[in-house]
Amino acid sequence: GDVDDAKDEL
Amino acid sequence: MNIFRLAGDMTHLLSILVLLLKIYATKSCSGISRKTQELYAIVFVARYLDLFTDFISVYNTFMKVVFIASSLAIVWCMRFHPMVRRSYDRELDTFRHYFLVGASFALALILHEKFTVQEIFWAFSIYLEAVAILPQLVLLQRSGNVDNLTGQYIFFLGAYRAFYILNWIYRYLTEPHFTRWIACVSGVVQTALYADFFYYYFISWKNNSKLKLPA
Repeated sequence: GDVDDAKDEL
Repeated sequence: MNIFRLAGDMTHLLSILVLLLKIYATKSCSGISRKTQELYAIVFVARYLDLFTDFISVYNTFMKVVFIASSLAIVWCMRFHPMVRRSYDRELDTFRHYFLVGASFALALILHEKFTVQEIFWAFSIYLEAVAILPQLVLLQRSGNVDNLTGQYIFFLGAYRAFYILNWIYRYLTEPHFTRWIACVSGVVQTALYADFFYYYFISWKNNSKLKLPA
């Protein structure tokens, strides 16, 4: 899993 | 952005507007837990520390600012507005919410994606949001009667959570590496807390009667 993705959810 | 995520954000926004409308139109916050509102203010401030470090979109930034500002405004009204504060159900709102803050922070120190200040506060905000509705549900249970706007506020808040779960299912099926265990597991716990409320909400809606929770 990639945990580096930006936190795009609110 | 998919349709479920957008529906989730819009019902979240709607829930806040309904609450602001109730407070503004009736100059009353009866039936509203100040402790839950304070927890939400902490949740948004802790989660959106990235407001100054990561830019995602205008939409994202705008919504973050709206959530922080509205939650602080609601807490301010309940504490300091001369008329609104008088209607606060202080004796019913006795949930020990500081335990929730402490437990959520302890969990965030153990379970997080990375050991950085921002990531720990992010995980903390996710755990705290999952349980932040508890003082509100306890207050409703104690008062028994739920006025229309308060009922709708909690209904939209629950709908927001349900849409986020659909959003995660959609993303899991359409994005190759969508794994967000902390957010998803906490989100399912959070939504489950509304199950009881939804049950009585639908019964009152079906019978076209006033929403009442059993003692």
